[in-house]
Amino acid sequence: RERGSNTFNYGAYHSLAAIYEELDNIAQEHSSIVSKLKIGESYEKRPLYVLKFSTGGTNRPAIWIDAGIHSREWVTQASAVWIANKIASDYGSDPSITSLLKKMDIFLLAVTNPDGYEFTQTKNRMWRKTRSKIQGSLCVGVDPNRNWDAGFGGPGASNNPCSDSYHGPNANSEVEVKSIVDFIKNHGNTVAFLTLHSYSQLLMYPYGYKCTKPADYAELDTLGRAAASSVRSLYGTAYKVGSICSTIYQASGGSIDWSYDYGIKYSFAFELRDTGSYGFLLPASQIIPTAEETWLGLKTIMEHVRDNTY
Amino acid sequence: LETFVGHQVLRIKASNEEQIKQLQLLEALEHLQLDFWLNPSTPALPVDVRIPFNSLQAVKVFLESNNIEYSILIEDLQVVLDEEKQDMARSQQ
Repeated sequence: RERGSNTFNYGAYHSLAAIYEELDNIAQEHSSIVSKLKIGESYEKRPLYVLKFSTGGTNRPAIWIDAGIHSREWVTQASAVWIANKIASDYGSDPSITSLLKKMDIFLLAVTNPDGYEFTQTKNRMWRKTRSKIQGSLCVGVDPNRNWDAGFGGPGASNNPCSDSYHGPNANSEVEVKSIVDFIKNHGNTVAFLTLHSYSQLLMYPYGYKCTKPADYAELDTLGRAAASSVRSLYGTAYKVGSICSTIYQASGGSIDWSYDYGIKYSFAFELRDTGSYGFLLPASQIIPTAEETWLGLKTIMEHVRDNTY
Repeated sequence: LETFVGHQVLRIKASNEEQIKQLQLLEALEHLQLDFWLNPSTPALPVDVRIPFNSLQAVKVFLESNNIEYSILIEDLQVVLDEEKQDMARSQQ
């Protein structure tokens, strides 16, 4: 059993149990600002743990960050654990994070799809979807990033349950998705929604389910480019910036389209780096560099959010 | 446990929209059991696809006969997964 954050190896991939244990360690070692919430359970009844970073106040504006919605993209969950420790340990010493947490809260869901993650660790490393079993369906699982109530069932998602981009029987059919939607609706004051995927070095903003520009296009594009240059400043990782539709393709039912239409202006999806030869099977030696550069991009966005509350 | 011995991951470079369309056709052929890691979208972005061993020949013939450029991103997927597992075991120690 791995004990204490100072012994946890952030530069390695870990089992779900080890990740959950490290989230506990971070919460215990920084209990003045970090608490662990359970926002729901997955289809197979695994807890969905969110770390809340807060210095008090009531119902402060909040930033939402999630990782691992596509379970096989291990570098995103690993980066999220590193980022959790970074926020907790930098508070009080990093003026930017310290001033941010004086005004706002951060919620971080490191493993958005625990059933899928466990399955990649034990049965099929290539698994990407949830593990829900749909009545009468031949195949298992729904693509949780096609299941949000945003252009649901439209182009760029499949209605074939055996497809890796199957959108599911209806929006929010996946309890992992519904738990986040309910949490954000109950919270009522989320002002940024940031989600980590991998790979192909893209920083995207809405929309994916349609190819029209969002109302805040100019601000999101400028902010996205600033964040991408912060990412690039560390190791030269070059990101492309743009809307989902113009950058890759039309994809309906995606999380940041839902969050943006729900009124969360600062909605971005990161597609983290690939070394150019492993796709999402990024070697563990790349975890920390990836997390460090991603953190700079996230920070750029979060500082803008802090200084431009709406 | 699902294993991937002999599976290859190809990085395909479409040179125009026509070739993107051909790759999207390929995506629809379910019997090939292709797993697109990066779906065909624009010629500016590569297309990465995991191909099971018994579909490899057919797909490579298709790409070559349509002059669609590709390179091998991962020669044998199971080798990479085994290294990853050893890596995890080492770090746990």
